[in-house]
Amino acid sequence: TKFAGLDLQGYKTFAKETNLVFPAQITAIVGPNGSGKSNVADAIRWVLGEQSYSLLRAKKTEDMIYSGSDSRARAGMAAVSIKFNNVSKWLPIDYSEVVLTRRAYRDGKNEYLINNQRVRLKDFSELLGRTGLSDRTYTIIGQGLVDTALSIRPDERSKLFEEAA
Amino acid sequence: TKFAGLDLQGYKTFAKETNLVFPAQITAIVGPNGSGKSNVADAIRWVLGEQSYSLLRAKKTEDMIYSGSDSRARAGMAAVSIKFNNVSKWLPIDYSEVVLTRRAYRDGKNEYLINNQRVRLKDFSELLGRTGLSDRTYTIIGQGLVDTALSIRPDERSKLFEEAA
Amino acid sequence: MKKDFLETYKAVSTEFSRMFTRLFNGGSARLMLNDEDSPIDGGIEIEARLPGKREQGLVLLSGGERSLTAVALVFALLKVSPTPFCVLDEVDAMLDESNVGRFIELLKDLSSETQFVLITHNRNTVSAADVIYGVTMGKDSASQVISLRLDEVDEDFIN
Amino acid sequence: MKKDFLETYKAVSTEFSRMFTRLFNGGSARLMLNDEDSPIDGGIEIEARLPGKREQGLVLLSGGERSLTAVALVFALLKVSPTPFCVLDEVDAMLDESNVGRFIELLKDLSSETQFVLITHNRNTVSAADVIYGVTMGKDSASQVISLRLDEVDEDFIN
Ligand SMILES: Nc1ncnc2c1ncn2[C@@H]1O[C@H](COP(=O)(O)OP(=O)(O)OP(=O)(O)O)[C@@H](O)[C@H]1O
Ligand SMILES: Nc1ncnc2c1ncn2[C@@H]1O[C@H](COP(=O)(O)OP(=O)(O)OP(=O)(O)O)[C@@H](O)[C@H]1O
Ligand SMILES: [Mg+2]
Ligand SMILES: [Mg+2]
Repeated sequence: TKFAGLDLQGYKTFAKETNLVFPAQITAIVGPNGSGKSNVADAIRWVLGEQSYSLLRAKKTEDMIYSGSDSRARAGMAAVSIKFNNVSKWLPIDYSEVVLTRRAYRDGKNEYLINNQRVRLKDFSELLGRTGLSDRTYTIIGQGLVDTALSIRPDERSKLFEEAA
Repeated sequence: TKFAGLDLQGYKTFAKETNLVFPAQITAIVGPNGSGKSNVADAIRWVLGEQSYSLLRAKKTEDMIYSGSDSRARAGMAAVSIKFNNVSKWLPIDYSEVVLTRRAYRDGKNEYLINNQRVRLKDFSELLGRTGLSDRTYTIIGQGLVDTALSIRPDERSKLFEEAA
Repeated sequence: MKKDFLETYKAVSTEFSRMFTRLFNGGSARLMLNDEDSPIDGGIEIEARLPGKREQGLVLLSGGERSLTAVALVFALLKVSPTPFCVLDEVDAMLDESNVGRFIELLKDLSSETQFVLITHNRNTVSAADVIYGVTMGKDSASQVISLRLDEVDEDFIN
Repeated sequence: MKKDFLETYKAVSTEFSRMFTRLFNGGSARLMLNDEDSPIDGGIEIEARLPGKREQGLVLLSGGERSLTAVALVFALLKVSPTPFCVLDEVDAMLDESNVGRFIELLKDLSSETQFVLITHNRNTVSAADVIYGVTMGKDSASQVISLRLDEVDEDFIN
């Protein structure tokens, strides 16, 4: 399995550090309305470099950070790390595990890290491009958006195929 | 109960004459995908005078008429009748049961009937206006459209209130 | 005209807050006029605060939370200005079990004034109905309808 | 560029027809290029014929039929050009029991090349998973996650 794990801290409703592992081919996420399931999907989209806030059900950077509740203070930062198993070296980087991290702060600043080293967004995007996960619209099918492939214009549909090509 | 029944013939997937009665306050309609449940909702919308084909998941009059299958010929006409119990005379017409019928033919012609008498669309709409059912956006909440009230613009939302006023 | 609108608006606004808190078993929500002097053109805004959470934009709400908030508004309109009947086509599709329960409870209250037709794949919703119709596609590719009792509704008809 | 696109298009087109017929247990569907000489700008159209029915516009399809047709296209893209993983958030919300069954079967085939994360309220979908995470909102209004076995998934987590 290439996709090994996801760590969230301060991201949307994940105030506490949460570590999810993905050892299997099929993982299900279940739970009541508003519990945070789609927020996990947003976290994945966000750490993979999403810059469009509308696709993240948000308006600005601050919306990514846990905003607090009656019983818990808000967070100062959101951090999501996605872990890849790279034993087969499918990623052109000399580590057997590759961790991509994105952090955001309340002043709107974003930071990008590869295996805990700060890197420029340029290098982060470059490595992401090698995963085959960036700019693939069909990697994450959002809630309520399953029939997007049918409702988009024919020329927008061609874009999906360009991604696959 | 004011809403007494619905008769469909030749309407979308209702090739055969179908009579539904609504003696209760809460009626459920269940069944597999594509069986015709939303088509019943479309039939109600259509007989109540809907002129916008996009709200009927269609493009033209002909789409209202059963188009046939491998094992059944297409229909020449679609007819939907909605029956109201008028014993209390909530409708200003001297009948204890009021039946509004709409028919459509393949040449695009529509016919309107009140208690089986042909009437002008003007008179049909006029009586419909008295039912409190025409031009009420919230009478029929279509599939996939439950959160429309949230996604429309604030001034469009005012229209809902104008209808209720 | 504007006077009718404002009267209706106030009544629906009160009901909306009530319905929201009942459906979410807590929290609070309200409607607001963008322009009190030009209420119709100014438009109506919605603010919602879920139980235990801070007030946030509607855009952050989950799928089920959006459905339920919209239902609260529709129910408020029906309470203030009932229509003879109302058809709800799979409005419960994204609701979890406890939210469906509260939705059904509130619907039963409203059903004294308005007849409801509920198109659904949800077992709990069906159990709230007095009459159940099962629709299937026949071998001749035409719809056929049968009347069902609750104990006859099985996996062929419901999820 | 155009050559790659046409090759990919042909492969996805073949898979899409196959996936559609498997998901619908019959019927047929195909993709079409609006302009063979300018395939990218001309755009791609979808034609679908459901089992036993005549070919009709996509606009007439039911909610469940639309979901399943879109899934057939996504699965075709994944088959031709797999990504390391794919997240599907409640794509089964409108599917009836038999369609969920075929969706899951096809997903299992694809899962040999792609890891899937399925967010769902559906019992049948959950039973196809190897690993299940239950997410709940804690009393402190923060999400908490626990690992669940299939027999531990009850109405608190699923419909
Ligand atoms: N920055 C934030 N801080 C705190 N809470 C947030 C933040 N962003 C979003 N939320 C909350 O997250 C909740 C939505 O979570 P999510 O969409 O993951 O739910 P879900 O489990 O997918 O539910 P459903 O089954 O209804 O789709 C909303 O109640 C929203 O208030
Ligand atoms: N004029 C017509 N003639 C024949 N079939 C039609 C016509 N119009 C629509 N249909 C068929 O009706 C079907 C859709 O029915 P409907 O939307 O009522 O399904 P549904 O029971 O609501 O399903 P779901 O549970 O997926 O929402 C489509 O398969 C479409 O081909
Ligand atoms: Mg969700
Ligand atoms: Mg439907």
